[in-house]
Amino acid sequence: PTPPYLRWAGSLHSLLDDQDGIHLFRTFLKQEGCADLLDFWFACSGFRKLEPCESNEEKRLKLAKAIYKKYVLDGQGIVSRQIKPATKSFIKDCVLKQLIDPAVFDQAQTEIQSTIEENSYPLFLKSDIYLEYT
Amino acid sequence: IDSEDDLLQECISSAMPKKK
Repeated sequence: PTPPYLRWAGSLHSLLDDQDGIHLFRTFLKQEGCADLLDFWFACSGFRKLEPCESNEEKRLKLAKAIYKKYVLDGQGIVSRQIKPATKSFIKDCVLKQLIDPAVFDQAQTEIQSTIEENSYPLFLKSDIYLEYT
Repeated sequence: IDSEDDLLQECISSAMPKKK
């Protein structure tokens, strides 16, 4: 069988599908000062999993606000700087109008995923932290 | 603030793979 660390090099998806891979990648991102990219990516996935039913509405709204406040609102933050202005406006509108679709963060997640795939992920595969692990 | 952070952490953890 292929060792996990070789699978991690196959695709970002393989890396993010493995607990050890996530842990190592997050350690790397933390060193680079951009662990928020990964946290945001998982927060978007977690939010989408929350079912929009009556008993969940308060939680969903609170969570959407928390994600917005922590990652999107702060224009200096690494996540906010990588999300397109139109995408940020869309999220802001949804949060302010309290119309929170499960897919509200999907576009932002896609944009952050592209940033990770184009920048952080290739750098990780060349990093000391990954090479030492292998 | 704490409960917001807890909610966020719970959300992030819920999206991570559970088993290896």
